[in-house]
Amino acid sequence: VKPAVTAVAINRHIAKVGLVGVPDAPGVAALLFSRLSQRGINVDLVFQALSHDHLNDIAFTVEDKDAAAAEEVARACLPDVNGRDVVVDRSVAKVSAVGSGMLGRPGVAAGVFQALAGAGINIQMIGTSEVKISCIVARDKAEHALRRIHQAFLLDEGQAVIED
Amino acid sequence: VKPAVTAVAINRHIAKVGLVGVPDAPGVAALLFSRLSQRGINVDLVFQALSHDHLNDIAFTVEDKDAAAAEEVARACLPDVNGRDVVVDRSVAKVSAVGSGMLGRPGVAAGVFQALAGAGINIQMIGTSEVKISCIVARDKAEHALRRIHQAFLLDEGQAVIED
Ligand SMILES: C[C@@H](O)[C@H](N)C(=O)O
Ligand SMILES: C[C@@H](O)[C@H](N)C(=O)O
Repeated sequence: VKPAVTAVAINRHIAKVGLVGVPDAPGVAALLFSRLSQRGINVDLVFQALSHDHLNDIAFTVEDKDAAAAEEVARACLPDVNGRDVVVDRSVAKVSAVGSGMLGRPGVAAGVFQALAGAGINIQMIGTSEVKISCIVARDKAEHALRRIHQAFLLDEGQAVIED
Repeated sequence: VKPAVTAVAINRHIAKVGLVGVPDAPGVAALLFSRLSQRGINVDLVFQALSHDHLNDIAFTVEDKDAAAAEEVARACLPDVNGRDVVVDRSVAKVSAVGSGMLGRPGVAAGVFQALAGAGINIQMIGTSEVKISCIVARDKAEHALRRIHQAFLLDEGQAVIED
């Protein structure tokens, strides 16, 4: 049986930026990401979950070096999309568990989340694909998170990567 | 220059389930996904963005056939995690634009979002990876979304897939 998780990596050079309380209406995401791209800002991951009362948040991660510019762009968008606030956290990290057919295998996500929970590491944001589960955590917890997932999935040295 | 988007696919046999207003504290995601996995439910994508006042939402998608069971599991978790509500929407679809190095290329996400915005298609949730941008939209908009992205990125017939 192919192992569920074949590697875990952390990236401690990312920042979280969020546009809070934007109308859940067509065009809002398009406007934000068009302006980010016009500024040449590379977006790492995008996180948008449930809306409430026709409002939603759009969060994304960028490289540390782009955090100031990304915040400027987000703040400039606020009035144009009638959004409520912008939040920025430059003390985060991305922890990614890589595998194959992960989400088709019940239990892999649970295993990743349990590895972090058991160490008291809070999962701030979650993004997934068929081959990767990414958790945004506090930067000072990232290395511990790496070890926890490494242990939980019995990985060897080369499979736990600090991607900074 | 390698094209940014090489295929677009829709899946109209998925349902959205969300756990609303759960404590943003270690162990909550682990509990939910452990219980889903114990029930043998395959999770497609997981969506968790910004927390507010130490509360967050955790949304995920499952195959239609697992929607009832997933809702049961989520509701059973509510008291154990001190969550506020469960939401379910069985009339959604996933629209995925596939490429390579997508998020390292500013403008690709904007292009996908603009393609949908231009047709008045609301993006309910967003999940990304380096090779895929997935948008959850209303099921009755999915085919139009497929055509819009197909046109926007000049894809040929074989690159626009109905994955149902
Ligand atoms: C919130 C944002 O994603 C909005 N729903 C849009 O479609 O642009
Ligand atoms: C909301 C949920 O993800 C919580 N932060 C946890 O770590 O489990």
